Amino acid sequence: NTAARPKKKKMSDEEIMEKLRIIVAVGDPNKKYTKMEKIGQGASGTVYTAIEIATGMEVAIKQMNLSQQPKKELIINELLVMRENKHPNIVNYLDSYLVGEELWVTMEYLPGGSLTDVVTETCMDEGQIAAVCREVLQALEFLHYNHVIHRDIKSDNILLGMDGSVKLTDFGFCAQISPEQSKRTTMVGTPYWMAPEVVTRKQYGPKVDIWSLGIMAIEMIEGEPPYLNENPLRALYLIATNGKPEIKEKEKLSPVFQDFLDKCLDVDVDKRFSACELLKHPFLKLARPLASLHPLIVAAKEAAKSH
Amino acid sequence: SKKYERKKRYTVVGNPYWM
Repeated sequence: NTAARPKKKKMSDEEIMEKLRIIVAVGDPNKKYTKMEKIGQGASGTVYTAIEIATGMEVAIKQMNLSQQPKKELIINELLVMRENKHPNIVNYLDSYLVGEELWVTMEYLPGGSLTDVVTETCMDEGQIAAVCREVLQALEFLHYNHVIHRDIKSDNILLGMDGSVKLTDFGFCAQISPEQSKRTTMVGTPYWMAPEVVTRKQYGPKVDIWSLGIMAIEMIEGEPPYLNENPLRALYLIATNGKPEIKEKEKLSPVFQDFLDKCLDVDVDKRFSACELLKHPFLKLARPLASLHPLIVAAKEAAKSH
Repeated sequence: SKKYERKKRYTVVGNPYWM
């Protein structure tokens, strides 16, 4: 029963290229950066490390082949959002370049790797989980205040510095909402982290990010999201029918942590806490210093190397 | 199967091919 809404006129490829040419920087990035090693591969592109020749600073470069992008307009969205929403818990966007058929986006590089390496290779305690949740919630409060929904919160999109700093990345699928259009319906995200209202194709808003944060908290407890052993379609079915997922050995968690999870993973969107409310939750008072993440990061990198 | 496992974590937009 989605309200009748005028369909957004789809931009043609030429219009998209025109817009990109306005946004991107002039010049050949090959002259400005020395590409080093490949560090990531995602649906939207490949990520490399690189050295900025002039300063010696290490950066990350995300390369996307425009002809392979099913939804090019999302790329423009990503560039604009990252450029206009600078925050200590958001990976800093530096510049972007058109290189033939490819778009290169240069960003701040965080050598600690992604949170996925840490959750799959090490064991986190509640103090460390609380610290990560607080940092991500700070980014979400900032984004939601600026009418941006990330829509793809998961450990893969959380990058870590060697000092334990925690930053959100990959705005390729975010949505900018407005008073006229404060809700969305398109199914966007990663199935296992999707909120029930997204899966059941209802109108959704910023609180989908809070649900995904709750699933990410389960990753930090169990090493992976619920239903990852199932295929994606079945996982969507289970999210739609089960609602709040079971947490193995939940009784081993502290009551305050259990309550924090309940506030993130409430199927009733109105009851589900916002980022602002969660930042006041007592669980975050258990947070240990970010430096306590350093041993986990080192251990995760060792384990990844040995694979 | 490692490739399949990695693809499970890919982001989807609209109706993915497997729906």
